[in-house]
Amino acid sequence: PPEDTAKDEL
Amino acid sequence: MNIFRLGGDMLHVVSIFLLLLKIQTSHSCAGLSLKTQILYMVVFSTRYLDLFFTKPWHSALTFYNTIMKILFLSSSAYTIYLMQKRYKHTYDKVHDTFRIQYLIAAAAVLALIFHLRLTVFEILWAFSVFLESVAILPQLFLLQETGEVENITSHYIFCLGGYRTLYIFNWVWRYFTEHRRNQWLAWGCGTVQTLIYADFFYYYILSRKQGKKLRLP
Repeated sequence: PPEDTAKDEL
Repeated sequence: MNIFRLGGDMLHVVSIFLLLLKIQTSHSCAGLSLKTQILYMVVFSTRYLDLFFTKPWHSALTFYNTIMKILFLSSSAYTIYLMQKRYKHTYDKVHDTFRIQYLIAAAAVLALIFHLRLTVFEILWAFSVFLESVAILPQLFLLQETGEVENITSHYIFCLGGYRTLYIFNWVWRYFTEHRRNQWLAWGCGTVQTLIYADFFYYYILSRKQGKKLRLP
């Protein structure tokens, strides 16, 4: 599944 | 990483730097809400649990994120230490009365209802996102109570507001450049948070123009 974009943010 | 995200993060670092500079140079934490700082500490420590599971050297981005997460956690703890121990006598305890237990409870309930996957990690992550969106409220409440907006305190809030605004641009940018799952939870809460800052700036500028005390509705 595609990763969440917000998880690699702060 | 895009220019909006990087700019936003840098403004966040500047805001923390300004806060610590204010406390250290004036030897006082007057006008600052300890409750907001405690909320940020809770936000960071529930969101950055992945520090225990992620290899910092996995990629350039994880390395950058790891450094920033440690910086936010440690500066937040240091700010609380300064306010609660070293400059405790200057802390405006009488006016800093916002009931943060309600904010924490509301964020917890929302996180239990709205999360992406049913895991402890995901629920805590959602909790941190909900809580961050309202974490500045005790600080705004304190400013309203005292009516005084010191320049450096307002610069601190302006930087945080700028950081949130740049994050919205970052999300728009990522929406069009990346084909990944949309993060409705972070977007929604982030937008609410930015609107709170925008609302503050509006009344701040209004009160400056009229030369009156700050009045938030």
